[in-house]
Amino acid sequence: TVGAVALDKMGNLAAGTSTGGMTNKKYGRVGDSPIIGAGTYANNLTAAISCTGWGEFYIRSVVAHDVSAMMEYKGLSVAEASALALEKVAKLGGEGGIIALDKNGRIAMPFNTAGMYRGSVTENGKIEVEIYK
Amino acid sequence: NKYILVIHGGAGTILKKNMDPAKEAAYVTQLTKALQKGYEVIRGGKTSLDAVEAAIRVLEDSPLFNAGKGAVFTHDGRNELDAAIMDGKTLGAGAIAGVTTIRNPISAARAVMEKSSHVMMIGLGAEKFARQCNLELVDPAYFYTRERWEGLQKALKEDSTKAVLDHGNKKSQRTEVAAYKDNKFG
Repeated sequence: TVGAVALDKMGNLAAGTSTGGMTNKKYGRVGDSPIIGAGTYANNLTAAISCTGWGEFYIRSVVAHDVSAMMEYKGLSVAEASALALEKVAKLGGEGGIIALDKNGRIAMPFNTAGMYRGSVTENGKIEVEIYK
Repeated sequence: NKYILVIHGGAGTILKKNMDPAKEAAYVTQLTKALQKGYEVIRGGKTSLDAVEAAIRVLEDSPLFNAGKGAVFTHDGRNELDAAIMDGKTLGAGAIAGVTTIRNPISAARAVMEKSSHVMMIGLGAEKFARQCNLELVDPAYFYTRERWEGLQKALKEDSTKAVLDHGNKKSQRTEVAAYKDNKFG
């Protein structure tokens, strides 16, 4: 699974996710990536979010929208909301990661696995790429 | 205004001890390329949607990631692809699922959002719509990579009833999914 979240010069947020799913999956199983609100969500009022991991748990926890909702209704920061949403996934037994970017350009990239391929670039062109915990 | 792009290429059992330097460098190169591509787009005054699509297309075209080329294989030996995109300004959204011939699924998701009144399309219908939108369609064999094919053979050999996360970790290997007795293992 791959994903991106972006904030443009007009102050607008967007999110996208694309995936090949799970090896050996059957029965037309679909994970969270194409489910709006589960693996992908964006709202200028809160954040843009893209998820990766065990799709069934992200769908059941409606993770991407949950991050946005906690920011909107509880006033949490993008970092607090993302961490909390991932905790709910872990409580159900799931694993994976989230990337999130809020309307002020704050970034959150929590994950509860050994690693996550991830990176960011800011307006001055500074690129950071990480793989491991 | 600030403009920023953040990407991911999947999470899971990604450990330095399991990664050879050449492979690590290849991942860093592709992630950097995706960031540069998206950055050029937003620095040039285009939209965050354009940047998201541009960055994800780079990762879909790279065989290193489980999306587009390099996708994992289903039990039936197919690459079934899914994608979604959402616009924070309008709350517009587009998604496709279970397609096997669309080269860049993220672009098809965006076409659903911008050129239809729907949010989600699946399977053959989504592919027919993509063709009508003049998106690039490829033979399913385009998505094949030896590494992912071998990953399927390994999963089938170990237990053909188990689906496998593309980077599942030790914990997930033992986790029982009670409903279908379908373990997950990396």
